Amino acid sequence: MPVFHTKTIEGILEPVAQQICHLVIMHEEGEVDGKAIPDLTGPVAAVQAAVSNLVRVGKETVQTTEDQVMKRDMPPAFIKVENSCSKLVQAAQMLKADPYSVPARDYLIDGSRGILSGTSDLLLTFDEAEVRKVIRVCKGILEYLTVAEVVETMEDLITYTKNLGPGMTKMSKMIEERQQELTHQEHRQMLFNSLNTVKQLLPVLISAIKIFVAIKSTHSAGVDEAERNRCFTFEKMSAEISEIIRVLQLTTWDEDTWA
Amino acid sequence: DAGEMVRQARVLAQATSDLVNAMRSDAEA
Repeated sequence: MPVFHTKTIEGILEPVAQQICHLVIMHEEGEVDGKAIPDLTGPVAAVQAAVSNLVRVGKETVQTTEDQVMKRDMPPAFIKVENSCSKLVQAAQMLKADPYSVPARDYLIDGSRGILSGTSDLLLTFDEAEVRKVIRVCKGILEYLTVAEVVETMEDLITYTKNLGPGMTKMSKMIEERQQELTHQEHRQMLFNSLNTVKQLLPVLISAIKIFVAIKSTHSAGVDEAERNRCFTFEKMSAEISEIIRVLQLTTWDEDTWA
Repeated sequence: DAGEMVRQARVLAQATSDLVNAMRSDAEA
């Protein structure tokens, strides 16, 4: 089961996570006991600068976003990263005084882990906001699909198709991009399948509306059946888009719990 | 700017990686 939710986050955090993991093992197995750790002021200063930049950009993002969940969730991650960085600075100072300091070593490991965890929280919070953008577009499509019920003339149908088309294209593009980003294979496949179904149903829906409008305008027999067919296609599309919204919000842990 | 957040996170991850490497290499040496 993938540890990181998206390829972007995985690409950023996987390498350093492995290194910290190895360091912790060395530490726990006593491989570093009795060994001097030289001056780490330089590398710690680099981390400090990077934390400062990340938090600055993060705070700018929080100030400009309209996403209230991100405004609420991101600040704790800033604090976690900043506190972890303080531990690293303190550890470097302690090591300068005593290169064999065991507490300093603990601080280094805790600080590194905290940086990793805080950065992961930041990236996940940001990623969840990106997902909410996709979901907003999906919900817009769901809403516009309901307008199919009131299309009763060919002019209405032309307008409806002109409006629905670009929205569907945008939704499809966003979902395809998201699908590529996911590390969880089952979630990718679920998104792919549902989106495929929606794409296939779109022309079917337009056709069903067209038949309904044609029969209704000529007062021919079969209006009810045409209406049922239109409703059936509309409901299938809505169900698939709702499934897409559900899957977009799944995380690896949900899958584990379900399993 | 979506990309800027990710860029800065990448820089931080690399800086942390460099720090951990500095700690590990001396320990291993």
